[in-house]
Amino acid sequence: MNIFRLMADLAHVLAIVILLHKIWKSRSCAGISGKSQILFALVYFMRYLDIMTSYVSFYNSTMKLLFLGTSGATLNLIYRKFKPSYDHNHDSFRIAYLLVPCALLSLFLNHEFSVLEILWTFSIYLESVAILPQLFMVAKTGEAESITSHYLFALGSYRALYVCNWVYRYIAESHFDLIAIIAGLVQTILYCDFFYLYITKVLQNRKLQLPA
Amino acid sequence: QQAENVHDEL
Repeated sequence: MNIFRLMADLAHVLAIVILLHKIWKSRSCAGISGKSQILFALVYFMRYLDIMTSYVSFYNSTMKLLFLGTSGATLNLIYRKFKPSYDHNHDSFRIAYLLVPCALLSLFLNHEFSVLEILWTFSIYLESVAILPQLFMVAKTGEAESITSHYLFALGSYRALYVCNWVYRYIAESHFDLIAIIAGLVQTILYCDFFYLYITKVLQNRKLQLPA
Repeated sequence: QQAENVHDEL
């Protein structure tokens, strides 16, 4: 564990807390893509199946359970409790366009052809693009509430900090996992445009509005 | 050094 990874995990937890708090406080999930949240739930479920087969640390297991639990809770809020506020007309990204390529890619580009390993690989590929329905929704409506922007910034920072962690681990431990690194870079690059808008608009107390 | 398919990160 190094400082980058700790910061990354904390940013990830912060993102989840911001999202749950926003939905709960406003009693609404307007502006939130349920499809991205379905993809994230799928990511955690596929990746953290190993909670039953391999033990890394108390920290790891606790975080895995936390991510599984909170993603389930988020889906419950969007698709059950506050379903009337769910903006499904604007959440029109076809997730099959992400699921199918990720599934095929994980069958061909993996570290080992075993069930758990392929599911892990699939989750890594899927996570890298899981935010696209949400970004698509922001692009479609042309705006995002500040709180949604904070959520996206925290969530984007998490994988960017993991990239720093991987650079550190490569130097300090000669450890690297090419699949995670490339997918992490793709994931971070997808947020770049948003990061730019966040820094130039939201941090100046302006609403995130895209040019028409 | 760990085998590559031991995933110790989240």
